[in-house]
Amino acid sequence: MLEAKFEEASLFKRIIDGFKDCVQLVNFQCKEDGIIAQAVDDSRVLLVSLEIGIEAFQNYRCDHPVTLGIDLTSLSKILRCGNNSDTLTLIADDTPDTVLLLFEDTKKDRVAEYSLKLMDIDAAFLKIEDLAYDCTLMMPSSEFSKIVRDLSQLSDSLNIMITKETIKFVADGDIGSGSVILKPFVNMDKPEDSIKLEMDQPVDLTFGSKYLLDIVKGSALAEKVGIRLSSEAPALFQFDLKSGYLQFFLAPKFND
Amino acid sequence: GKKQATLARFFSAV
Repeated sequence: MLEAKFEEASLFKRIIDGFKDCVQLVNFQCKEDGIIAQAVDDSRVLLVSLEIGIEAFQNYRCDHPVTLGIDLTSLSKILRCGNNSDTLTLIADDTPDTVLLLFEDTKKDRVAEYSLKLMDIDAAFLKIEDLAYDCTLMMPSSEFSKIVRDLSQLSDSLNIMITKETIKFVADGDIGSGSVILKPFVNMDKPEDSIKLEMDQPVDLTFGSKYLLDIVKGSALAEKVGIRLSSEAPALFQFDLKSGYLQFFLAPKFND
Repeated sequence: GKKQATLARFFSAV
């Protein structure tokens, strides 16, 4: 039996909105210690990895591991039916055909109940080892989101270059070019505005703008985004939850 | 120009 209660439905909505536009069919693996999910986009370029730890829930109980195969388009339709401030409980039995979504507005004694049919999704789960990265960058997710949205208007590729003291984003396209240069700094009054950089080796990497536009949809989940880059591994973009995270692994573009 | 790599270049199971 699975009973996973979010204090606010808006959290689960933001999690799903964070990756529903790049993958459609996702297995949610529910275990004693929380829920994990993984999916690769159709072009096999972007991998999404989600972990929702127990602490992210108001109540969590899962006696028996259960996999919920969910079509995110269908799930989103149901999530739109609940109010953001409602509590949301996901309920499933040990061999479920459906998952129940229970929205409760405790102030009004209003209860709404939806059942979503589950799917049998054939997808391998990848064990991602700790990869070695050349640069680790932590910056406000809103700022990263703006840079990606601005520069992707100019080109279908976005270049990220990091040297010891400088982070440079560049787009060079048919209508013109643009660049944004940032320096690491610490904001004592608003630590969440700080930009932190750890660099072992400089990087110069190019990514598809359309994938970055998908990734920045995770920005609603966290004030900060962690970006880890390497010339030998897919880039990792991470949005932390109170307990758990939403990660995107993105393969770069290479010189042919 | 540059060519988009897939994850298979890095993760064998993808």
